[in-house]
Amino acid sequence: TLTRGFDGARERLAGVRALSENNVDEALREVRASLLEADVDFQVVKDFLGRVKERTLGEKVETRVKDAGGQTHRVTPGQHFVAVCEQELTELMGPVDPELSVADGVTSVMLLGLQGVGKTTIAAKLARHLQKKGRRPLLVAADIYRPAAADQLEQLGRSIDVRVHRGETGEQPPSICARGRALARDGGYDAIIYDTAGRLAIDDELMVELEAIERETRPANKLLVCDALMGRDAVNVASAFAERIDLSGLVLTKIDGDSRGGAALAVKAVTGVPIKFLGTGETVDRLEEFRPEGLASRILG
Amino acid sequence: GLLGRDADAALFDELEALLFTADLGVRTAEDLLERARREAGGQDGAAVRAVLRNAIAEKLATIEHVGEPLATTGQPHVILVLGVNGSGKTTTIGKLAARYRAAGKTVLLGAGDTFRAAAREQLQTWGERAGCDVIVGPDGGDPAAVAFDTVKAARARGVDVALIDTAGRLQNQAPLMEELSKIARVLGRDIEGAPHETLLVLDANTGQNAFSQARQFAEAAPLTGLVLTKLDGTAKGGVIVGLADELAIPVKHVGVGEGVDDLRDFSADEFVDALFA
Ligand SMILES: Nc1nc2c(ncn2[C@@H]2O[C@H](COP(=O)(O)OP(=O)(O)OP(=O)(O)O)[C@@H](O)[C@H]2O)c(=O)[nH]1
Ligand SMILES: Nc1nc2c(ncn2[C@@H]2O[C@H](COP(=O)(O)OP(=O)(O)OP(=O)(O)O)[C@@H](O)[C@H]2O)c(=O)[nH]1
Ligand SMILES: [Mg+2]
Ligand SMILES: [Mg+2]
Repeated sequence: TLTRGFDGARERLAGVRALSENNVDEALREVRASLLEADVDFQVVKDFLGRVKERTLGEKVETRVKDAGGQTHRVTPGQHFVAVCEQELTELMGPVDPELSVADGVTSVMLLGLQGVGKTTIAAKLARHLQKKGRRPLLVAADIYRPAAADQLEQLGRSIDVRVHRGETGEQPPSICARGRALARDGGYDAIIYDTAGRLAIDDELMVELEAIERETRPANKLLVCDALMGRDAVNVASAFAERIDLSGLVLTKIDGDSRGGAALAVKAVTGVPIKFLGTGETVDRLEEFRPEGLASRILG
Repeated sequence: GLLGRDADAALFDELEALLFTADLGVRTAEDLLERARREAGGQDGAAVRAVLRNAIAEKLATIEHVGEPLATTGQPHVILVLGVNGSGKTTTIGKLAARYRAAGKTVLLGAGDTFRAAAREQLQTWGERAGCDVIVGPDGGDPAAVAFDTVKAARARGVDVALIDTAGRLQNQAPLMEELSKIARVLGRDIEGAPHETLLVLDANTGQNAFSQARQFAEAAPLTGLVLTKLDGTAKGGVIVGLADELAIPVKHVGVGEGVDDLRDFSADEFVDALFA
């Protein structure tokens, strides 16, 4: 049933001689159902279908195209429709921008997001990623609430030979991060990753804490970590976080599951920042730089 | 109706958006709206809303847990807890342990997540908070062995309830799902009827993937209940409406926060109220 929508659209247009408002509307209905089932936000679906309709009916269809090998192929209206869908979706998901910003010679990253999305795991993955690029990273365990959170980051850090700075008993997260930053400066670390506690964007006290961490550390990169299993509320969550923190990018985790990850579309649309990385598994090597094409075809089904 | 066809269409568009944003899913939402149209189409907004609300409440009433939530059927009463990564299993076990302790029961926890960094330490902290011991195994060791050791110890010590934690896993990963089936089998081997409860912990933020989760976890180990966590957030957990139709697994508890007392029994009425809030 995951590929139903797109196959459905293809079926509707099989043998069609020319795209008309009628047959395009039918095909769009199939795509709509498929996208909604993939957790793509209602409004994003509406806008997307509107653009696809406009382009497929408005553009002159190239019925003969040359491929990369110089071979000429006949393109059916149905294939043209599918190609437009893919292009539009890829555009929605793009651009390709996995670069992390550097400030004062340091690649500083602050990770934030809801509970359980994969921040701590991403912190370790990013540390390893930067280490492989020749940087000397420091991990900062700024979650003082979750039982054994600092232990978790420490164990992950140990597995990749990356130092982890944790707070003293009773020390608050902004102070832990400020001292972590000082440690990085004095210790010659050229990358620092602040792992924060999972929080609800509607929890004002914790959002104030996040803003305090941001003020103390001025991270060059502020990444919202999102779970590919999330549904519609991802949009509300993302815009609530974006309201308080000036985000620089998104990380989408658990992409190794069978969720189609459509919520990512709306999150990208509402925050306007690029998806930088994908978490593709539980182990610390499972991090990929984001490529829009892969996710686009997965969401379309 | 009173306001004419345009108002009717606008009302149904608004209700459709409400249902979609609550994660009810296309098919469930369309069925419910179709029923609302049949029974109250042409009537005013309040009437349509009432029909919709009742239709949802009816579906959810079928998955409200029947009987005393803390009832035990075994000695020990064995509860296996499973679900995808980060859904709230370990935290939920901590909360359940505290509830059983408050009800005068003795509890033993099994640190069945032998894989993830500091999983054991996390559960041990909850054990301290709830006032119960935790049976552990070696790093990377066989989780079925820890499950077995836990129920064996529970029986030997005359403990009332054994809660078995498992590692998070994604349902499309066959070897991990087989590992889960093995844990469930091993439990049954040592204690007649174990696990007496098998709870799928589902994050209220989950979208349509919840259906795949419920189906595939149920295949690995027959589920007796769901725990819907993180309902203190903005997500409504509407996936359970469709799940009620498809799998009829009772929702036993809901998680409403990160503290030890943040667990409530599922109430269909409260859930529907929140949906329409
Ligand atoms: N399969 C899979 N699991 C992941 C991925 N990323 C993280 N996880 C798992 O998801 C669970 C939660 O990860 P954490 O890193 O603890 O999440 P967190 O956001 O730090 O959680 P809190 O600090 O409690 O908010 C763990 O079981 C991780 O192993 C991924 O890309 N794929
Ligand atoms: N707000 C809120 N957070 C919760 C709730 N239940 C659990 N959490 C948080 O969600 C995060 C993950 O919880 P865990 O108990 O580690 O989840 P898990 O399923 O055991 O995770 P893995 O073992 O890594 O698969 C933690 O930060 C918890 O505090 C809840 O009902 N509300
Ligand atoms: Mg964490
Ligand atoms: Mg756990």
